[in-house]
Amino acid sequence: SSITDAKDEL
Amino acid sequence: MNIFRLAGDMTHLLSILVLLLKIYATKSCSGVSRKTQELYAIVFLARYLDLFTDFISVYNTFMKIVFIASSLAIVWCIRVHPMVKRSYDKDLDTFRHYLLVAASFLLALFLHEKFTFLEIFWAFSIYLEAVAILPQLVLLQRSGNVDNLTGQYVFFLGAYRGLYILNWIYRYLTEPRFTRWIACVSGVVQTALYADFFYYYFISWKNNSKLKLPA
Repeated sequence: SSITDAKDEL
Repeated sequence: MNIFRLAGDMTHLLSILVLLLKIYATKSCSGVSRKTQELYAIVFLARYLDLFTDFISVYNTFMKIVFIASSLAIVWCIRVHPMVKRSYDKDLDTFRHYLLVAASFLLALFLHEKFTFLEIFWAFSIYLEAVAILPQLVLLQRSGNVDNLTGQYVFFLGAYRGLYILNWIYRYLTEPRFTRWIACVSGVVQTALYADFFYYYFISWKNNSKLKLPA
């Protein structure tokens, strides 16, 4: 996955 | 999900519950900055636009909805609820918060991960969250005396930010590709804003006295 696509934090 | 992240989310949730409890139990929002609460509502609405496009986990979706709903409920109480509204002192809450919104949005237009609608609103929400506590801190400083629940609300919010920094350090050490400069730098700035408050919070806790902020 790229840097940007994992917005897993709230 | 590591223990720091979970603890951070829980203290964040706890801070909101404390604030709702204070407003509900005392039917008053004295000492609470409506402007900070409105900024948080904007922060959550702007950041969680991805509710419609990305699915991370049931936990994430659930928490996002809780944060949006609770922030809107708090703003609603202060603006609309007849008894709560009466206790709102707008002469103490004079911070020009729209400047924070404008500055954060401008910064997001220049500093973002990708030039897309969602990414710009995400970056905007990160910058705005970093400074959203300012009207609240200024209000507490101006009113001097801080009631227990409002003090605890700000304390838990600050604890949430501190725990998120520990979470990033943990992730940086354990995830080889963890680089999230916008969130981390903004997060550190945000946490630093609480330093002064924490200093006086611990002094009052140590002396077992009421929290007072110097003018």
